[in-house]
Amino acid sequence: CSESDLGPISLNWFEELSAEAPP
Amino acid sequence: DVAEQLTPVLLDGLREESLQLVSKLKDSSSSCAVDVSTVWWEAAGCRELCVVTACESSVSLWKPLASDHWGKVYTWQVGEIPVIQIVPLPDTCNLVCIALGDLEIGEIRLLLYSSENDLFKQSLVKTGNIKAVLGIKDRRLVSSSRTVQEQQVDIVSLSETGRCKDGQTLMPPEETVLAFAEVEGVRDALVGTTAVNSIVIWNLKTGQLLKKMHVGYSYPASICHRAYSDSGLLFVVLSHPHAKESESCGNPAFRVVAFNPKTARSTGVMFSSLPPGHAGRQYLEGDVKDASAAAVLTSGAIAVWDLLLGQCTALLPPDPEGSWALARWATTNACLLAGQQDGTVCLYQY
Repeated sequence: CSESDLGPISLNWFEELSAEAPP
Repeated sequence: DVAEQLTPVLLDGLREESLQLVSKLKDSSSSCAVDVSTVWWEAAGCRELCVVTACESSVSLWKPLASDHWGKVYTWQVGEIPVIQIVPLPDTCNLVCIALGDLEIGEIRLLLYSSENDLFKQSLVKTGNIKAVLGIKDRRLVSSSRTVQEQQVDIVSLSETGRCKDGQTLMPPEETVLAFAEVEGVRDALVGTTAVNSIVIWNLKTGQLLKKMHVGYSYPASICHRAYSDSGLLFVVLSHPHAKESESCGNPAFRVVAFNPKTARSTGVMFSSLPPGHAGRQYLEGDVKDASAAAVLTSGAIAVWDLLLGQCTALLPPDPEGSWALARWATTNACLLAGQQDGTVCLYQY
């Protein structure tokens, strides 16, 4: 899977989504 | 190139030999096998992996005896509401969870042994119009249930003795959640698949709904079985009981899909298709453990796949005494529990 297919990948996706999502 | 990579590869000459019959247990009083599972059970200081069999009206616990024989320890009679499934509770001992109901789950119960008063007991955990339930780590049960107006996604924590300790609510998506899977590699992440073919991600600690990602219209009624995070991607093992046959991916029963949770984009990683000669309607029900999947096909056979290779690795033809009805992986070892409708359960080493 390449970044071009899936967009920018983050190893900390869970923490980042938790910070962005409504509480 | 992508289509070529995704074309399923089937082993020549599927081997029944990769499944070796270890033992067989037969419940002479049962005539309606509903589910089978394994549970750790400790009695008199001895902790053993036991087998649990369920028929509509009762659930039995079986312990291993000498020479690959099994002895029935106890049978819980559950009353008028039929048992629908056994709900495995990971990392627990002396606790069996069952779901009861008619067409849908109406009740979740715990079956247990109380050393306080030396009795086998059952206790009510939850009632409602329950769509999906999963046992998750730290003795918790997550379930989705619907009222006319809204959906609730709840977690119940259980004590070692099977008491309901405390509850927590997760933010529900608009669509009905039909299956859950914990995310290996991310302690507090949970995923679910919904009735309109989306994958949703929750934070179990905060209850937040983090993301909703679409699976694709080609695979209606996808069910998540397993999820793990690796290198910033979320890999989800999905089963497709109603997927249509296509030239590019054959007749897929299971798929491993990689999602980028940040962008909600996804790509198929591996397809596991039906073995040759099993086209058309696919399978009745199945189970996934680690990289192995097993499913009962409508032909009455059980197929086993290596999900990372995308290959069917074993095929158990219908038994002369009756078609297979259930296929479950034991919680430990590479052991397949294959059940027949008359209540016979065969244990195969894989």
